[in-house]
Amino acid sequence: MLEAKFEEASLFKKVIDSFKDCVQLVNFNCSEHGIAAQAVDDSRVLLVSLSIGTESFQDFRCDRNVTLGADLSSLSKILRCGNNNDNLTLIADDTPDSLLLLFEDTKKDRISEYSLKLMDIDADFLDIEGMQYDTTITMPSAEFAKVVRDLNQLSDSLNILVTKDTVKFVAEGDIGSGSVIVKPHTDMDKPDDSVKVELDKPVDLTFGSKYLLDIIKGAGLSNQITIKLSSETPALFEFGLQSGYLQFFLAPKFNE
Amino acid sequence: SKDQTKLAQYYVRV
Repeated sequence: MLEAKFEEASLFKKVIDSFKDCVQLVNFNCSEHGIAAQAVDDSRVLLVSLSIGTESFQDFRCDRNVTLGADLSSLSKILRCGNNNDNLTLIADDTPDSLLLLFEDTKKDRISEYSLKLMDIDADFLDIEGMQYDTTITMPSAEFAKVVRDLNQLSDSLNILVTKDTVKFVAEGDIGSGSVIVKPHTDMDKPDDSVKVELDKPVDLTFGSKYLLDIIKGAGLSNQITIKLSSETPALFEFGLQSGYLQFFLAPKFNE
Repeated sequence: SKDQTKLAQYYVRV
């Protein structure tokens, strides 16, 4: 039996909104540690990995591991029916064919109950653990989102170059070119505005802008984004949750 | 222009 209660429905709504546009069918794996999911987009270029730890819930109970196969567009429709500050409880039995979503407005004594049909989803699971990265950048997620949106107007590719004291984003397209340089700094008053760069090796990588536009939809989850890059592996873009994370792994573009 | 690589080139299925 799964019974997972969010104090505010907004957290789960935001999490689902952050990746519903790039993947559609997702297996949510529920265990005593919380709820986790991994899914790859149709083009097999972008992977989403979600972990919601038990501390993100007001109450969490999961007696046996259970997989909830859901269509995110359907789940999203139901999530829109609840208010952001309603309590939201997810309920499923040990071999569920549906997921119960219970929204409770404790002030108004209103309880709304929805049932989402689940499905068997046959999806590959990729081993994304243990990768080595050459550089780790931590910066405000809103600033990263703006860079991606701005430079997307110029090109369908975004080049990221990292050296010891500079992160440079470059887009070159038919109408012209643009670049944004971000330098590490520490903001004592607003730590979330700080930019931090840890570098083992300089990095020069190019990514498809359309995937980056999907990734920045997670910016509402966290004030900061952590970006890990290596010339050998896909990039990791991570938004932290109070307990857990939403990660995107994006395969780079290369010259043949 | 550069070619888009796929995740399968980097990760093993489990």
